[in-house]
Parts: sequence; C-alpha cells; structure tokens
Amino acid sequence: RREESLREAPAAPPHNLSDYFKQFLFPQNECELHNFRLSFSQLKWDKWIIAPHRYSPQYCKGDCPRVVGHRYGSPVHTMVQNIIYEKLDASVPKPSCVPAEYSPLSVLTIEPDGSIVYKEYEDMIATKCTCR
Amino acid sequence: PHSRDRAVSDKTSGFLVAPEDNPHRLNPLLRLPKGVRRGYALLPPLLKVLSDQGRQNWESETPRLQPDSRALRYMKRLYKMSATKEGIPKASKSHLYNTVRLFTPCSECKHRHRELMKGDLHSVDLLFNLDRVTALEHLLKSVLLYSFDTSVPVSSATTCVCHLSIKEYDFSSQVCPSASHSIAFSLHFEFRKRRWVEVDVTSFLQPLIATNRRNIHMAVNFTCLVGDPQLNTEQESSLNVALVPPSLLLYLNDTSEQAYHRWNSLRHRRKIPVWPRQRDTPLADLTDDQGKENTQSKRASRR
Repeated sequence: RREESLREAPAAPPHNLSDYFKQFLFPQNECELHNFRLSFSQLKWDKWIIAPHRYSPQYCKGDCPRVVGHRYGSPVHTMVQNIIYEKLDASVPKPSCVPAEYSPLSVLTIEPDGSIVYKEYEDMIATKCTCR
Repeated sequence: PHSRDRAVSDKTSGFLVAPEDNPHRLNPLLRLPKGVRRGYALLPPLLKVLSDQGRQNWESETPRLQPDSRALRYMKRLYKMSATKEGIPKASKSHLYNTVRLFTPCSECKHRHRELMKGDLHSVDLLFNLDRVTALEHLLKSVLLYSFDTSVPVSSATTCVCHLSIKEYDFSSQVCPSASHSIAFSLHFEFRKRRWVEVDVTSFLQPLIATNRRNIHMAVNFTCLVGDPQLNTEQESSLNVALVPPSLLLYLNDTSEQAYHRWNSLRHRRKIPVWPRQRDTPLADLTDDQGKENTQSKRASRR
C-alpha cells in the first residue's frame, strides 16, 4: 500500500520519511483513555444518591493501529479481524477502542422506604483501554 | 464467566437482558437463573435507568422517605472510611462486605421504667422492615446502632455499664405466638468518647434473616447502671434523654454480578505480581490466559 501510494503520488518526497511512514502504522488519534467527569445533580439523581457527588467513569476513544501487538494487550484475534476487514470483507467491523480494565465505585443511596444503603459496584470506572 | 466475554446477539444488551424478552433466541448461557431474575427486578436504579426496559423518570417516582439525620450522618461517616474521595472502595482485607444497609425502626413504643436502683432507662418495641434486602445479599454481620444526643449535657467523667436484652416475637408461629428469644449484652463505655454504640446481634438475627424474614419485631430493654444510683439521679435523667432508639445495621455480601467482589480482586492480585523486579524470576500461578496477557502487556509497555 505504501508502494502504491508512492507510485500514485510522485510529487516531491516528504521531508521526514520516518514521520511519513509512521502515519500508516500509528494513527494520529490513538486509542486512549479520556477523562470525563459528571455530577449526579446533572442527571437529577442527587436526591437519592448521597455520595459520591461526582463520578468520573472515563471513556476510551481513538483509532486502533493495524498492528496492535502487545501495545494494547490485544489478543491475536484483533489483528486477524483487521486482516479480514482489509483483505476479505469490509462489512466486518474494524477493531474498536474499548475499555480493558475497570475499577469499582462505592455509592451511598437512599432507598424508597427511607433506609440507607452503601454498596460497592463493580466495573464502574474505565482505567485502561484496548483494541478489540 | 461474565456475559461480555461471550458472543451476544446485536439486540441484547449484556447482563441487563431479561429472559422474558427472547427466551428461545437467547443463548442458554445468558439466560438468568431464577435467583438472578429476582436480582434483576431489584437492580439498583443507577443501572436500571440504563437498561432498555427501564427508561424511568426518577423524578416522577414515588417520593422517597427521608432518612433520620443521625442515621444519615453515620452512613456518610462509613462512606468516608470505606471509599476514597473519588468514590473508589479502599483496599482492605479486613472485611468482605460490599453492602451495608441501615434501617430505622418502623414503629416504636417507649415505656419508661424508672427504677432508681437499676437505672433502667426505657424498654422499646422496634419493628424493622427488611424488604430492601435482596435474595442475593447474604448476611455477614448485624448490629444495633445506638446514638447519643451530644447536645444533652452528660458528665464526661461518667462510666456506664449497660445491659441489653432482646426479645423476638414470632407471630408466624401458631403454636407459640409469643415465643421469645432473648440474649443479653454487657457494654462498658465512657460517654465522653462515644457518640455511637454498636451492639452486635448477628447470632440472634442471622437465623431470622436467613429464612428471608421480612419483618423483625424486637423489644429492646436498655438498662444502664450509672455509678451509685442513689447519688446519680440527675445523671440518670440526662442519660435517659440522651439515648435514642437504635437503628439496625446489616453488613452484607451481595453475590450479584454488578456488585464488587473484593476477594476476586485480592485473588487476582496475588496471581499477578505487581511488577517483577527480575526478568528471570519465574512467575507463579499463571495458569490462566488472562494472567499471561496482562503480564505480557506490562512487559511490552516497559519495553
């Protein structure tokens, strides 16, 4: 593909060949963890969620490179699916940037009967992203 | 195994699927067993709103009863001790509970018995409704929580020994409608240091809660001996006012999928070393692929 693109565009060569080739291996907007914070008052849940006042679930966003390797801890299947998408069937989706690990969240709420409950919920905050 | 690790159809939404929707199309592995289905019906509102079926407007829901301010203060304190400022549970191996419920009594009847010699304060009938406890929440510990009104002046130098007697009235029993079980506790504390007193009643309540008893009716007799009764009637009066009816605290282990299982996290951490200092050190107990994958990704990141 690089050879084809070079043949098709015989214009002046780029100043930095290394950076030129890198764009094909490492996307500009790489898959990574993004910060996002919300307060329960925004959702009007602050009447029954006493704590925490704010919640940072985070999210994963970005492009997945063609060769993920060990960089994202992706399984081999991710590269296989990339190959399927590129070579065989474009209707098969490209691997996506999604959370790989999470941390729990403690929540203090008021129940409808007026009782109070402290509960620890699993997988509430994304802490690491992967391409799958 | 978590459902997200298995292939699901496009129309399902992970663990929030109710089998009533597509009982035949749904992968048998994803069909919820009966016990979990009950848990689905009682999913916490935080997750229920996100489900495809649960597009509820929580503002139009039946208004919630406001909890007792003292109870609220206690639970906020418990939250601060149990979680960081970001709301992440603190790592602790000392307890396995992931749920704590506080119930205030539904009804009470105060009977004041003034006995100068014993310094008996009052006997209280308490009814606790435990409908909010789900089938998947298993009891670890139950506690009667007494609080003292610190605005009432009580001599800080006073030491008080209290006797607690609990009676349980079994209305469901036709043979013995008023059968009672009683236990006694001896407590020794100093008022100047205590705002809360926790009385462990686990052994007494566990058989009741294990049988899914929804209502627990107790008569609590809180008797306090305050030094020399003949010389401390004033102290006894202060103590009488300072004492408030107890709340019931239940420390539970929620076994449902959405609850945080601390022991899984601890076990996972033990399997995967934080970071091997020596590259040649053999990594023990890497019997699962997830462990190998995590270790390889950590090595790759370091490279």
